[in-house]
Amino acid sequence: FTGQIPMSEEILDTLEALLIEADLGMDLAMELIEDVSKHFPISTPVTSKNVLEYLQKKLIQKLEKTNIKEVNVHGTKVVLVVGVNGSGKTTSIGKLATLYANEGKSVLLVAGDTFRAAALEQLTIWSERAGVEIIKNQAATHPASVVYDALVSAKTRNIDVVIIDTAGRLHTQTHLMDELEKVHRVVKKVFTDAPHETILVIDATTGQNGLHQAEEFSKSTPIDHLFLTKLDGTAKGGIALAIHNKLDIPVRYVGLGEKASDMDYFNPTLYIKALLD
Amino acid sequence: QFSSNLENVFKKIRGHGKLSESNISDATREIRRALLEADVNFKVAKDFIEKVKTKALGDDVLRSISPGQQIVKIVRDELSALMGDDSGDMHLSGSPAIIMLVGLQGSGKTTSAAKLAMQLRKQGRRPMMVACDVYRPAAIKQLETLGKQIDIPVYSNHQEKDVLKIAETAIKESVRFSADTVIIDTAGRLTVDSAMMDEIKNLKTRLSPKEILFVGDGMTGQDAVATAQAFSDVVQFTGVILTKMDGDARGGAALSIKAVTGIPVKFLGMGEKIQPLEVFHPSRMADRILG
Ligand SMILES: Nc1nc2c(ncn2[C@@H]2O[C@H](COP(=O)(O)OP(=O)(O)OP(=O)(O)O)[C@@H](O)[C@H]2O)c(=O)[nH]1
Ligand SMILES: Nc1nc2c(ncn2[C@@H]2O[C@H](COP(=O)(O)OP(=O)(O)OP(=O)(O)O)[C@@H](O)[C@H]2O)c(=O)[nH]1
Ligand SMILES: [Mg+2]
Ligand SMILES: [Mg+2]
Repeated sequence: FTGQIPMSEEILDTLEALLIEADLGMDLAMELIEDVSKHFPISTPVTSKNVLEYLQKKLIQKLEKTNIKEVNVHGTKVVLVVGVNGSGKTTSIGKLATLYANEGKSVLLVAGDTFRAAALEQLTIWSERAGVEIIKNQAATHPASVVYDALVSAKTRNIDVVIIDTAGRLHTQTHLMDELEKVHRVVKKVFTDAPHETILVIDATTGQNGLHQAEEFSKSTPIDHLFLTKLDGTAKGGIALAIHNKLDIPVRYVGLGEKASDMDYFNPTLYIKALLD
Repeated sequence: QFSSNLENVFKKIRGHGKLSESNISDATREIRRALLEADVNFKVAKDFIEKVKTKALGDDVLRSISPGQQIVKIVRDELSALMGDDSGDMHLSGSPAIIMLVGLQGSGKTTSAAKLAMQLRKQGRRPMMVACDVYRPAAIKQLETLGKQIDIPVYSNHQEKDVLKIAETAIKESVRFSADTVIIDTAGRLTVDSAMMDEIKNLKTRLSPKEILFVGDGMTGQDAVATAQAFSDVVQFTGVILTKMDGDARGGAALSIKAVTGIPVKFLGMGEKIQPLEVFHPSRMADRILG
């Protein structure tokens, strides 16, 4: 709407639709709408500009409440990448490897997906694209053994960054969540304060199940940041806001395509502007 | 969970005889919460609730001694009816019959292609698969590996970048493979990528697959509608496979996609293991959506 009109239930309903359609979920949407209706009581004269600017301000405030974990690691930095099937883990690792390689760091990729067809070949191609090394063991019966060997090697060779790829898994698969927990323990065996960064990869098209994913994965290995992928599509990825709001896990990276350079650091202001568009 | 919440809404008004507008609005709020938490699209949920409201204000409910139970039944029945029939039938005419799989990145197309091949063989057909994803690293290798695992022939060409040439050659070769069904796996793509949407439009135009299946991730949220609509506009798919339903996603996308495109979900992907897809049952899906 243009010009000043009185605040109404109708305007609040429109805002609610906007937030729910962006996958923020009912709880977060209602919390924000409540806030807006307190700030602009019914029949207060408002313009769409000041209502949206207020909402934008509130959303950015929410996103800035938890800072990203900036870990200055003396020695090898260990990054563990987890998430449900097809979310974009392997591709995102290729992007991160490229990022670190471009910073002049020595990078080692660990082929921790010992299960899926051609998973090793896929990660190998990414290691070649990024110009970094990869450690694998096709005979491995448990990903923890590949991870252990890779980390011991990285320690001896003083590798700057180790990025561990894991198989996709649903948080409802208990044995796979146990497997992840074991990988986490094995990482700690080699580097006591590792993983220095555990990234949960979340597809921007994910609905409310994303909250369950974050909650359950956190039980097997504490999650530091989200990598929100496929934001180059039509989905708004609002589930990442719901996860941040409920579990204090911030988005650190966003995926914007399928090439090595198609990633960026998460920018709350740009993201919220696009969300409310 | 949903039905007990709804029961509680009506427990408060038992013995008062007639249902009031506010009773109905309390009930619809409960229904809406259940649908949105299940990832049913916002607008689809709104339309659905209007339908339910009309039926809920009908005589059977107003005179019922347990209006809550009546409304639960209306919601369940309406949901199942909306999601179509549970036939899982595919159009398999043609020599060979051609099935094409399309969808967003990572939705489960390649895995579902193998599952489809396995169930068709169980049904007495002789399927082969075609690797038409020339973009994703090791995509061809992935389909070839799955083909070997289940002993289903895969046609591929690691040098050819034109997917139409790959598909056309595969169809010509189907006789040599003694295959009566050709399953085409395509690359994941975004609906906003016009070049990639043109690619599948072209495949459809030139190959005339009788069965085009949209493979959607079962945990998709509100975007299910926009994406399904876009794919339907470009290739008019004839069925949907909803994957990763072995998880705890409620699967509201099943309702959203059907409501907006009119195309039914035919199969569910229930795991990473290559096994036949599960046939879609609307009533079971309705219960799952309602939680
Ligand atoms: N458009 C787009 N596609 C992406 C993005 N990130 C990943 N993809 C694509 O999503 C698909 C799945 O990516 P993968 O990296 O294989 O996902 P994964 O999580 O490793 O999958 P699993 O190991 O099977 O669980 C591939 O087709 C990728 O190219 C992104 O940011 N944008
Ligand atoms: N748990 C579960 N995992 C599945 C199911 N279907 C596919 N997957 C997994 O989801 C991931 C992605 O599957 P793919 O078959 O590679 O998906 P895709 O659509 O071909 O991906 P792109 O070609 O990159 O677009 C893999 O890890 C599969 O094993 C399913 O029904 N249940
Ligand atoms: Mg992977
Ligand atoms: Mg594929």
